[in-house]
Amino acid sequence: SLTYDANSKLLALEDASFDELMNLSQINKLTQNLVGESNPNFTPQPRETSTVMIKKLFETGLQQTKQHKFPEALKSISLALEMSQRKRAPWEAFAVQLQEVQFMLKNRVDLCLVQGRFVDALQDLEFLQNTGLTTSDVFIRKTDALIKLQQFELAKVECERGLSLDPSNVKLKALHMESTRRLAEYNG
Amino acid sequence: QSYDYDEKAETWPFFAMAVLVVVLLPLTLMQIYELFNSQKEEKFGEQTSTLNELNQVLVPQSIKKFRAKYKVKKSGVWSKKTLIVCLGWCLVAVIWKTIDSNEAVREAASTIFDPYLLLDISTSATEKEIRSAYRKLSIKFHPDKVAKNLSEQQRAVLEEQYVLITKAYKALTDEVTRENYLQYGHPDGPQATSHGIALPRFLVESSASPFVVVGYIALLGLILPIFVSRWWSRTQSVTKKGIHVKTASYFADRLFNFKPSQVVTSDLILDWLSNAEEYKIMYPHLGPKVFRNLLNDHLQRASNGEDLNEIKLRVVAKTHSLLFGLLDVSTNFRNTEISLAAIDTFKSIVQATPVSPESQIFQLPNVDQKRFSEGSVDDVRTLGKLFTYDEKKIGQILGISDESRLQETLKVASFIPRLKLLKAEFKVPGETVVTPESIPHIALKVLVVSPKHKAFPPSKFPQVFFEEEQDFEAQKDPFASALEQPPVPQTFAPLFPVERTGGWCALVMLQKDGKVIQTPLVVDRLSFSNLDNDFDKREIKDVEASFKPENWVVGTIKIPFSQPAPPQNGDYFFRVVLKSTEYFGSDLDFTLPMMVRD
Amino acid sequence: NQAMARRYESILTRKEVNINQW
Repeated sequence: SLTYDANSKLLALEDASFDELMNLSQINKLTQNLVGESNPNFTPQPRETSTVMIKKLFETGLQQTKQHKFPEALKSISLALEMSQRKRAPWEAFAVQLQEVQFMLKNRVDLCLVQGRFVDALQDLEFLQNTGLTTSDVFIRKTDALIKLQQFELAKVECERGLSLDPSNVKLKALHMESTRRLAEYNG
Repeated sequence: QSYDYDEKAETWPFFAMAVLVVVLLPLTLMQIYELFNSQKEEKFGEQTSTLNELNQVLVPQSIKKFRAKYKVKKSGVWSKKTLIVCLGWCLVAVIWKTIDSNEAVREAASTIFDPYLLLDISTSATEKEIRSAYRKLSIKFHPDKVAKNLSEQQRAVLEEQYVLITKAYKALTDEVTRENYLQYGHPDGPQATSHGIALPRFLVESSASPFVVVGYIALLGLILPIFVSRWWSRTQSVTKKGIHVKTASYFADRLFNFKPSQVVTSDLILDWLSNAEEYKIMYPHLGPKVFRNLLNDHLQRASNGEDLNEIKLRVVAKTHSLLFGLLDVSTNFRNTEISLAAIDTFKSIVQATPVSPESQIFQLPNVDQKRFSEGSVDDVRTLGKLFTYDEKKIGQILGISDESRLQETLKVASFIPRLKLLKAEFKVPGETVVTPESIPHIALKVLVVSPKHKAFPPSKFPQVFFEEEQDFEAQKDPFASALEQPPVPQTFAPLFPVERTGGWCALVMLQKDGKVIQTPLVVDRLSFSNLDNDFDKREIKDVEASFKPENWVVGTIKIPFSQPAPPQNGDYFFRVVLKSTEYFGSDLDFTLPMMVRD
Repeated sequence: NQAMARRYESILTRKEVNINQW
């Protein structure tokens, strides 16, 4: 039987099947976000207050980058990203949210690469690829990160895919030669 | 109301013999065929006989016991089936004798009208022969021409004979009579026919009849449905790829609900395998966690107690079909990550080595993993890199101090095949380019080399080595040339429960979206003879001088392409992956453009 | 929206897996 807890505002179901549980968790998540919504006339438009906060943090990050304060810049931008994940309601326009995240991630990737944090950069680059950003600069950076991580087979696979989408890219061609050479060395 | 019964055993023996022969003839033919075929069976190539030896020597006792226990007994000449077939034919002979010695049957046969017999001619006699035979006999048997001093009886017999001869002649020549003969078997038209039950009376009407009824009920109501339902459920419960339908639907469910946020590792694949229906059927009292742990134990080469060991080995042996089943499902869902991970998991199970950067080294026998991890001045992770050092140094790196064991390891390492790509293209049979909407296939020229061989550029091979027959036969079936190669030798896998052979799985992905576009092709025909070549990278100083292309056998791999070429001209990029199901370090991964031109 | 959130959340897990793998 379905029960409703008036305090937490959550629904629960005894002996729920897998599909029912999924449904319930979706409803509960929306409910929790609704409860936290202060504006009674909310719309899918991204909340202005959140946007301002995120933008401010991001701009701080950019400033610090200009000043070559890379670790601090990384922190600021990461915080901005965290905000964009936490402070946005599930019903806010996804397209806007995604663009926001992707834009910030691109900056974070470069900051990570500059500081030699290759595994972190790789994660962000994979996120960008998974969410539809398949431009050459993503492949260039990912190949570079993989080479630095000594994953030469994976690097070769990446730059070959990059070249398939942009066959005349000079940088990718150079990276392909490098990853092939390093792979041959790796194999004695 | 009243039936004629087969009291004189005229009919039922024929029926019984017919049934027996219908069953025995195909069975006998099958047995003879199997007998001859088993002697011609293609043996594992003698190419790596040294490795076969080691394959036997290095098998641990527990696995030897397991293999002996589950060995498929090759049925030789004297098997149960042969015995049944022989008995069957004996029975046929007995029935034949019964029919032969049966007076009633002979009598019935004698009333059969046979014009050829009456006229004393062969069945293939011409009209002329028939006429001349008739003339001769009619003169002999004509009532007027017959001898005068015969009794009434004798005369009557001769007259009857004369009538029959005339009828025989008419049956073969006269239209109406011939019609009658052909239709009813007698020139006078339909004869008296009797209907009855082809069983002796005692079975039907007297005390034995209830048994007959019960027999029929048992046959039709019990035995037949049991056999049919068993066969039906067995067919229904297994998919085309040989896995249980429940397992297949479990895999399909996992893939359908696959989220990109899920990380794909060998562990995930093993988790999925542990939930296979086959395991539940084999060991209903054990759960997926147990199977998962057993698979883990196998990868860690941990030994369990005797009972658990047998369960573990059976579980491991089953992974072969399960993984191929999973691969089939994942390629149908176009999931690249899962497909590649499944094949890597396959390798790790065959070699009893977890997937790690050092897998190529740890798959070798006698390696001291601790000493390897602690030592290693240079980063040695691949077999190719290992062979850049001299034997003594390799022994130090691998932590093997015993000379004979080191030699064993080196033998195995040098026979692990590497694929070297010489040429790759999309080919349309009979055309020089790939035209829009044509049906291309992927034609590869590869070289199977040893990790200790020195590398040389593919350009060292003159073009003529890559050329193939372009005759009509080749165009009709472009894949025939690949199938003429010898089957791959037995895999070196002393820790796998069953002796096995295996090659590579060819996967094709579309570079645009990175997804698999067709089900995998199993490549299990390639010549491994190059592995014996003496071309050690530590000894060859001048590749130009030392390399002789005629010493090397070029392998062919043809991968069918599941879709026609795109309708527009342009360059389309595909990623071809040849992943070995047996060894680490044997894979090939490259991009192949399809250039569609008019 | 939730799919993206899940994917973002998985970044740390993936990082760990990669470090273990390599």
